[in-house]
Amino acid sequence: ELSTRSINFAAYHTLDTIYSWMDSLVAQHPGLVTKEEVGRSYEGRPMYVLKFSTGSDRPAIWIDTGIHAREWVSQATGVWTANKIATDYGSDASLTSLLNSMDLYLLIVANPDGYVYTHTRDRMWRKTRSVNPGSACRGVDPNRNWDAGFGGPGASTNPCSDSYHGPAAHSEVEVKNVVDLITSHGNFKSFISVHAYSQLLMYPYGYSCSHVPDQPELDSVGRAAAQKLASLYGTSYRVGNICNIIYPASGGSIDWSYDAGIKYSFALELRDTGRYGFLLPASQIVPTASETWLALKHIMEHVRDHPY
Amino acid sequence: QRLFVGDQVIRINAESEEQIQLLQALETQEEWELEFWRRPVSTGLPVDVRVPRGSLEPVRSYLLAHDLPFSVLISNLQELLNEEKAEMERNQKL
Repeated sequence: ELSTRSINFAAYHTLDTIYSWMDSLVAQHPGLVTKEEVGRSYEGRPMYVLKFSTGSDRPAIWIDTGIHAREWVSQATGVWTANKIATDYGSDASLTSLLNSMDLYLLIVANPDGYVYTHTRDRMWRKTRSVNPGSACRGVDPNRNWDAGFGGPGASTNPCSDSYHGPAAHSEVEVKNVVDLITSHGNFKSFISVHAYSQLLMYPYGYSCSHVPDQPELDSVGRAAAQKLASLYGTSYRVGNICNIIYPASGGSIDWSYDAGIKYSFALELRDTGRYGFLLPASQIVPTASETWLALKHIMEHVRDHPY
Repeated sequence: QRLFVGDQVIRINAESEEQIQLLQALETQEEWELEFWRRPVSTGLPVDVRVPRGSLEPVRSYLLAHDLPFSVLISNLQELLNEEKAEMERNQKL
């Protein structure tokens, strides 16, 4: 029932279904895909990353989807993308060469507690589900919790706010798990976080409006990726650094990864039809994922072709 | 389960820096319990706000009073949530 052949990619799924489906993907592509537990969430749920690898000791690319729980098209895009990578390996020459030289890590549900909460209690939940001592409000914005200008502009000190940064950098175990994996691995060359909705392709910084040293290259890569994305359905993205094209936002994941030495750090905000906000109809998952794939692939190819 | 019956999501297209500031003032207005899905930043980006049913009238009055152009993105959030839930249930059965 849950084989990769029968899962409906044009549907939203629960955490359990996604996790079970991961097992079937691994079973069907044993020489390519493994499912690794990165750690546990605040409420004790496992956090699984899919690792696509054809060798050992390789540089790697990181992609996470759905750090904000309610942005469901992100997690759904992650599922579709994982399947795309597994099925295209061996037939798509460019992807094959990429995976023959680099590993790819895909964290489909970066905030499992929040995701389950959106399915069971509050569809509009964004944050983690950790208890904030002294407050009736729960949760921290996991994209304000990274050690990158932590506690600076664009993050709230109020535990009831949707952009609450938390008591300390990496206080959220969901963030800490990723930080520990990236740090201990030590050879990630790209870090991509996928959000929804706003149609943006961004690079660091969010905690500062000053340009990063690699701004010209990141901007050029981002613009080319956005062009590729638009080539499928004409979906138009704005490209730039977080601070200038949205607003100052401290404690973000890609600011941390860039400052940790991962040059090719990007964040995407997926499709917005202007009618549904976070409730993009499931019929649009596959078109969204398909166009996003073109941008992701362009970035990954650039990373492969520009070792540093 | 939290319900959003009658809540609307309104899209506001600010046309000047002054209008952005008026919207930013709304962000600090706690009484209306607004939830900004997209915050007021610049005139180039639309602002999306979820407005609870009970706050619809004062918010509309505020927008009209300040000539802030807006449209209704989602007229009843709960209806959309119900449709999504029904679709998921159908899909699970399949």
